[in-house]
Amino acid sequence: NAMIEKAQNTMKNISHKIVVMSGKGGVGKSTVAVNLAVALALEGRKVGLLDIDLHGPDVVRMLGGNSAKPYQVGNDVLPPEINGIKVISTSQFLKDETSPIVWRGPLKTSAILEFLGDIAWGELDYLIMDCPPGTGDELLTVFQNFKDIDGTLIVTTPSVVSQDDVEKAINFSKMMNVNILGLVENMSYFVCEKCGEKHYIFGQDGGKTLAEKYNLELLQEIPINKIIRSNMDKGQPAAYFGIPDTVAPF
Amino acid sequence: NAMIEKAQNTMKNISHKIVVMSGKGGVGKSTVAVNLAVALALEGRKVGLLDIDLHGPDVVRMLGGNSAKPYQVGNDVLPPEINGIKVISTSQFLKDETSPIVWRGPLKTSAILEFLGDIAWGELDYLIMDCPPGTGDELLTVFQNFKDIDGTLIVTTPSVVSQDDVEKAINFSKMMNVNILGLVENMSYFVCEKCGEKHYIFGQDGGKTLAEKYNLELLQEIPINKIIRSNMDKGQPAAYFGIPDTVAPF
Ligand SMILES: Nc1ncnc2c1ncn2[C@@H]1O[C@H](COP(=O)(O)OP(=O)(O)O)[C@@H](O)[C@H]1O
Ligand SMILES: Nc1ncnc2c1ncn2[C@@H]1O[C@H](COP(=O)(O)OP(=O)(O)O)[C@@H](O)[C@H]1O
Ligand SMILES: [Zn+2]
Repeated sequence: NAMIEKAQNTMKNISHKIVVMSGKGGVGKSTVAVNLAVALALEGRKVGLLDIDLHGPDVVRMLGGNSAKPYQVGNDVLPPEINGIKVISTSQFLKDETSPIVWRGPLKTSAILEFLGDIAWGELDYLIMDCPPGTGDELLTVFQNFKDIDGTLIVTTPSVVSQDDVEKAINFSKMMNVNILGLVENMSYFVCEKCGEKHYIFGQDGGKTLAEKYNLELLQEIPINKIIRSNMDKGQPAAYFGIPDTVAPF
Repeated sequence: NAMIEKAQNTMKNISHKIVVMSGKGGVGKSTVAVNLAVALALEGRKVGLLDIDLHGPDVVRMLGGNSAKPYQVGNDVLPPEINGIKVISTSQFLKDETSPIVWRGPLKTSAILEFLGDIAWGELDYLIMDCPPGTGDELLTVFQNFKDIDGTLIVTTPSVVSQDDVEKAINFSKMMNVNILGLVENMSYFVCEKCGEKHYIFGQDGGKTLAEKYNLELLQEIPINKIIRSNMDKGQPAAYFGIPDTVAPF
């Protein structure tokens, strides 16, 4: 299939591909993916960020580039650069930002292949892929067509409910023979700014339990922090690096 | 198609159908769906809970019925009852709870139709449907095949990122001519138990802003509360009712 070949050709010019995933929604996949991309760009690497969470395309807002759209140069369509990062997301293709993406499986698959095959990403050191929750069409399209993925970063929160779904994502990665780089536990605890009390709002040790069970590395435990949420809402991820010890777990 | 007809026949015996959805993951859809179901059952109504979040089936654990499976009586397959609520979820059909559901769109569609058409739900006063994030196959299957849905409950958190995706879900509901019962804002604030300080961890007024913009009712603002999370992790939703003013927003 020509679309798959074009997408595979694009990937040949990209040294490292990292998939940020989780079986569970709302655990912080986009937050981790965006900050990983920014951290790598700050080190001077050529970084691309592909948002394959087609229904919930949040990375452009988080990076602060709501107005940047893909643009045509000759025959090529180029990804816009935001904060030095090349970004492609369904949010850039909507006539109106508030309209839903109402696609069934097959359309999602061809959209992902087009985002890779029809966009001139050029040479990249890293391509970070932000995924939707679940183990459906989007992830299958990536894992079935690209065999040289460096690995997955799997994000969880400490809660038992989150572990249930994240465990499925770990087994999915294994099933598809995709290396797991490690686990990231997000929203590990909250420290009250007023009195210093530490609150384990979403529970404790979800990341540790899964890391031990599957012999994975727990790369980082990121606390709940208002600055993280407000930076992402305002599109200022770089400012997030002001709290280096809680940032990109890499 | 015979499957659709069977599913539509099942729905004829159900008085009210409520779809709990959100464009965003991890905002508390399952938490709201499970507690709404429990609240209705506590009032003596006949309630069913259908989990169409096929990849992230959490409602059975939250209800406390991990071991309850669908069972055969004559020609019928009956949904198990947990806490007086009939429940069907993909988690009941897995050989091993940790294995992922690796289905593409068409399989998801037939699974949902089978969950309705091949299961003997009997007469119900309410069927609550817990949805995955996004506006893809699962929601399309429900909205395209069942025209007598009472309405959707749309769950958001206060954050701007969450509003982006939830706004798409609102427009999707409108696009499909499905009534919106109202918005529920979850994780509105956190009160430190030690010093009483109120923390707006995920921002403020996301629910109000959307409710005003789309002329919807903001049914409830549920605070972040450790008891809510630990009850759901332990499968004791009824205990949650110990804090009536923050519970099911109905
Ligand atoms: N450590 C954190 N502290 C506070 N808020 C966070 C943190 N991580 C993520 N968030 C917020 O939680 C919400 C969900 O995060 P997001 O990255 O969108 O998750 P996902 O991509 O898994 O759906 C967003 O509003 C985000 O700003
Ligand atoms: N108000 C709340 N306070 C504390 N934890 C909550 C609250 N609402 C939901 N949670 C927890 O947040 C996580 C996400 O909730 P869940 O209902 O699974 O969301 P969704 O169905 O939208 O993915 C779960 O671990 C749940 O226990
Ligand atoms: Zn305090």
